[in-house]
Amino acid sequence: TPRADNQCLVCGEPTLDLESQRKLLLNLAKRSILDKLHLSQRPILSQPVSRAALRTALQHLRGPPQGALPEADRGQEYEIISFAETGLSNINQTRLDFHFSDRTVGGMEVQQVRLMFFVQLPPNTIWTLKVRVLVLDPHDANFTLATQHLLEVDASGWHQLFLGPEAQAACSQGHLPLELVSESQIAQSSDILGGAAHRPFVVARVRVGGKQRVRRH
Amino acid sequence: GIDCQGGSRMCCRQEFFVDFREIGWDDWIIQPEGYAMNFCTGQCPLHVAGIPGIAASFHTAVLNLLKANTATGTTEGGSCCVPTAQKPLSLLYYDRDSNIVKTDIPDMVVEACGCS
Repeated sequence: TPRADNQCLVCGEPTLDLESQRKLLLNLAKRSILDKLHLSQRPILSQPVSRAALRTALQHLRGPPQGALPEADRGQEYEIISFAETGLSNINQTRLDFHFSDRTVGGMEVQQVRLMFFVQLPPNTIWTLKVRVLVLDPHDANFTLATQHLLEVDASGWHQLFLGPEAQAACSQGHLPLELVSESQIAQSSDILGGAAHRPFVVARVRVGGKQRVRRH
Repeated sequence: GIDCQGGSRMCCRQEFFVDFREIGWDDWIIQPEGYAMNFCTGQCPLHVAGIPGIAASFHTAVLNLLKANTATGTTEGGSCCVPTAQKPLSLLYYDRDSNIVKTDIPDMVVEACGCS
């Protein structure tokens, strides 16, 4: 604001005309930004960046696109536990059946299946166990082998075994039959049944496919 | 704060917007489109010294004016018109290697001015 004698109030210099003042302020703004970015001059782009790359970077910066449901809303995830029912068994072979009612897995996507089991072993022993995943053969209504896992258990306590896609498919159909075969004399496959407190169970992590919502069981 | 309007000579905030396109910086600065380089200007006579920004009221100013006038000789100065509220400037820009960089520069945008 010029004083009567047209000098700047603060610095006493003659006041600038508007255009010069504007240039001064623009230069001041440039200098201020470059200094804060620790740049001696403005960057010269050696190669242009594609619009697509820019859009992706901006999306990363702003988080999920507007309107997209956050992960949890896109489908709720549950863990469904099913305790083993024992089927036929002999000394070194035991059949376990896990059932899921239509109401619980119907319309759900089974993402992961874990078998949890408890064993009691003598110290310093390793028990070799084969876990077979069975499927129902549509032709003759018998169970056939879908896949098998070989386990070496070296300590007493609870153990878990992640089962593959065959087991996931079986769970989504409501019934997962497993067959345990003991490969050594250390223990019998039926030992895995344990008492009521140590009954084997399966944990199926499922995601609601959006068709229906089911409460946690 | 008091925004500068018309012929006010008192300490106020002068808005000044730098359009990056106008200065040819819109090729390397992606966001935002410009920078509000507001600044503080105007007088801080004795009776408003020490009353930063919106806390000043007409009643206080008048009372202070009376006090100041009774003080021997009112001299200007000793109190400057300075920013009392500022906010950062968030920039998204390309660096020399065409990487996309995001930086928040603190205290770059003056929101309010007052007399120190």
